[in-house]
Amino acid sequence: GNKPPAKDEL
Amino acid sequence: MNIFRFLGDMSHILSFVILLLKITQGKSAAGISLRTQELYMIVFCSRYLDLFWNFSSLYNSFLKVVFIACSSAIVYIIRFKSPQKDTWNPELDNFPIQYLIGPCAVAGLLINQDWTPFEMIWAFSIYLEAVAILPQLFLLQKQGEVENLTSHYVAALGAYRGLYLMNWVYRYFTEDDYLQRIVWFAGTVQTGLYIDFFYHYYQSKRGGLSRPVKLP
Repeated sequence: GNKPPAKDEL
Repeated sequence: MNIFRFLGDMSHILSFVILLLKITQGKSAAGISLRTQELYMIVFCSRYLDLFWNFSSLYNSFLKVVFIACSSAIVYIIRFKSPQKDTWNPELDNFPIQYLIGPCAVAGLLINQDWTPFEMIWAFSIYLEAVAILPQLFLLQKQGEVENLTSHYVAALGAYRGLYLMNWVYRYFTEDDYLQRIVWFAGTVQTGLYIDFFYHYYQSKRGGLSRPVKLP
C-alpha cells in the first residue's frame, strides 16, 4: 500500500 | 512551515504559559478542568511516540517534548500538589471522559492512515484532541462566568487549531498531493467546538473593558 503521508506537523 | 502553522504553534505554547502561570502563581486550579488536562496528556503521550524515530525537524522534536512535559506537569500540579489540588472540585469537573476515550480509540482502530499500531494510536490521538476540550467547556458552562486568565487560556487553545485549519488550506493550495483528511476533519470539529465560546469571549472583550466572559 502507499506509505502514509509524512508526519511533519505537531 | 508557514505563518499559519507557526502562529498556531505559538498560540498553543501561549495557552500552556497562561495555564502554568495561573496554577503556579495563582496557586489555584479553580475553573480549570483536570479531566481536559488529563486528556491532553494522553493525546501528546500517544501522538508523540514517534519522537524516537521520526525526526522531521528539531523544532518538532523540541516542541513534542515541551508539550508532553507541560501537560504532564499541569496534571501533576492539579492532582498532587498543594494547595492547587485542594482547589480542584471533582463534583463539578466530572465529565465522563471514558465516553470520549472509548469512541476515539475505536475510531483510531477503524479509520487511520495505515494498519500499523502507531498509525492507529496516532489517529486515536487526533480524534481525542478534537473532543478533549469538552470537559473544560462543560465546567465553564456550569460556572456561568469565566475567570479572566481562564478565558484567555481557552481562547489561545481554540486559536491554535483554528490557525492550523488555515495552515491546511494554505498547504492544500501550495503543495501538490498534500492530503490529510484525518486531521482536516478532526481539526474542523475541534475548532467548531470553540465557536460558541469565541462568540462570548469576543462580546466580553469587545468593549476593551475586561468584562468577565459570561456563558449562558
